[in-house]
Amino acid sequence: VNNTEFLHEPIRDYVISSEKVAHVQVGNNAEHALLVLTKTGYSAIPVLDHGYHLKGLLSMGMITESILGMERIEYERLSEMKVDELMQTDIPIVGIDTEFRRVFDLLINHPFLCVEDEEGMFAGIMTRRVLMKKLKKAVYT
Amino acid sequence: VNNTEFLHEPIRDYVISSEKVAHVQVGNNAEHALLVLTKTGYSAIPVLDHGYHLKGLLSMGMITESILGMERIEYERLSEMKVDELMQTDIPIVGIDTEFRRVFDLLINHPFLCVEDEEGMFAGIMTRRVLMKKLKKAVYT
Ligand SMILES: Nc1ncnc2c1ncn2[C@@H]1O[C@@H]2COP(=O)(O)O[C@H]3[C@@H](O)[C@H](n4cnc5c(N)ncnc54)O[C@@H]3COP(=O)(O)O[C@H]2[C@H]1O
Ligand SMILES: Nc1ncnc2c1ncn2[C@@H]1O[C@@H]2COP(=O)(O)O[C@H]3[C@@H](O)[C@H](n4cnc5c(N)ncnc54)O[C@@H]3COP(=O)(O)O[C@H]2[C@H]1O
Repeated sequence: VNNTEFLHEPIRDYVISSEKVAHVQVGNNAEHALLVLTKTGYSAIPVLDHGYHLKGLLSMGMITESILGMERIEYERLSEMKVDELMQTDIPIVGIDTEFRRVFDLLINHPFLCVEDEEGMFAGIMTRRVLMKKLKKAVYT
Repeated sequence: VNNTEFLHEPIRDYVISSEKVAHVQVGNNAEHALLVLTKTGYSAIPVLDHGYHLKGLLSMGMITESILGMERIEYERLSEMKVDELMQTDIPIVGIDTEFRRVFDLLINHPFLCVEDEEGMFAGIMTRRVLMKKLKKAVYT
């Protein structure tokens, strides 16, 4: 009735690979990041360095929060702020061979997880949507 | 080994009730909405009318997309735009007695669902996180 064996499988074949993942780079300014987030339509995306290593996560909210002044929203400051100072850096990271049961635990509190390969390079992301499709197949098989 | 009977249960007892749900109201301007989204930290929230009926969903991205001008981001227009013209109105809605298996299907493509009671009033939301906790319990019991 149920097939939950996938929980012991590595996530490797289901990772959304890096070239499909919208991201920004360290050194980009906050206004550029706001444009990327708006045009891609994602609420949070990874921040990478020039060597394609994961440095943090950036959301629209982190950007707007930083310009909430006492009197007004200080939009003019966006072009002079870097994503480096706004991004969230304490983020969970998994490997391409991490098992699904481990990502299951983490995805309860995170909409997506960043995945690294064996060399520590950004390999892609694992999302709640991908996991939920696997779970649906498991409970209905 | 697995207990997926919860899939036939109504979501009623697990709905995050309306008084706990951050929202904005029709007629609010976009700058006010930007403040609410920033301060609550949510990426998308419901839009309600004054009778507490669901009218749409609003995200940070819908707001910023509306002010992307040819030359620059036109922040000054935010205070004169209403959430009504920016919100997404074609949204899935479920009832408090909808079964979990139905919300399971919908939550594959939506981070959360708005829930209505029998009178058509906004009753709360059902999130991916709540479903995933139920699923975890089901596959590990
Ligand atoms: N362009 C699109 N086409 C179809 N459906 C879309 C979509 N954009 C968003 N969605 C739907 O909305 C959910 C939440 O997206 P959000 O951007 O808040 O949150 C996303 C976003 O922060 C990140 N993400 C997903 N795909 C990404 C990508 N290609 N590049 C960068 N970040 C991505 O992972 C989070 C969870 O994604 P997940 O797929 O589980 O869940 C997605 C998906 O079900
Ligand atoms: N203040 C907080 N405390 C703890 N964890 C937090 C949090 N804010 C966000 N998260 C985590 O991040 C996930 C995505 O939040 P997001 O705001 O993009 O997307 C949220 C948001 O759009 C909406 N949502 C959730 N709770 C809400 C509330 N009380 N009021 C309004 N909207 C809510 O439902 C979506 C999915 O929520 P879900 O719980 O599945 O998933 C949440 C949760 O796991």
